[in-house]
Amino acid sequence: MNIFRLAGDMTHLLSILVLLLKIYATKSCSGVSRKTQELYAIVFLARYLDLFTDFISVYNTFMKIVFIASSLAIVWCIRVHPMVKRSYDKDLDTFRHYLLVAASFLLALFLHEKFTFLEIFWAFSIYLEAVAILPQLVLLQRSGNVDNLTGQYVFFLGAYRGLYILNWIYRYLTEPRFTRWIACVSGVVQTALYADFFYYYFISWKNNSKLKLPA
Amino acid sequence: IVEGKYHDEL
Repeated sequence: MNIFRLAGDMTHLLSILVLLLKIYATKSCSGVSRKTQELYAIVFLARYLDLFTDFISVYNTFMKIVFIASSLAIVWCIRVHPMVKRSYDKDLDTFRHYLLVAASFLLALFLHEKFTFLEIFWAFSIYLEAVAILPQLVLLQRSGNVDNLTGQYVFFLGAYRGLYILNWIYRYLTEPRFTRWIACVSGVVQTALYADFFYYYFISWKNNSKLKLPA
Repeated sequence: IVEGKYHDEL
């Protein structure tokens, strides 16, 4: 474990806590894409299939459970909780996210570490996570003004994988046989998708103005 | 942490 990966995991955890705070405090999910939340739930379920069979550390197991439980709880909130469900704007959240699931799974069938059930689902979860934010970014562009907590949620979610890239560079330089091409390339693509969001987020922070993504 | 296990990252 290195400082970049720990910072990345903590930033990821922070993004989830900010989203939970937003939903709990405002009893609303306005500006939040349910589809992105559903994709993330699939990402964690597909990636942590080895949760009970492969023990790495208490930290690793604990965080996997937190990520799975929180992503399912958020999807449950948006789908079932009467107050929150009412604020979900399905007319804005129209990204055809099942195409992202299909494309990622198809790619995982061709590009994986080993042709085994666990490795194909692991690669699938890596590819799916890279594009999971798309419905959310499209929703932000459509919904015009973005409330602070939602903006912070997306910012931390994008930053965590950026920190993981530093972690992969660090591990590549310090561990002899470290190669994680699938995770690295996918992580770079994932972080690049946030590029324009980061730009507008920085502008809004610098001008101390409301975050607004151009339509 | 058992480093080096294949998927030791989250």
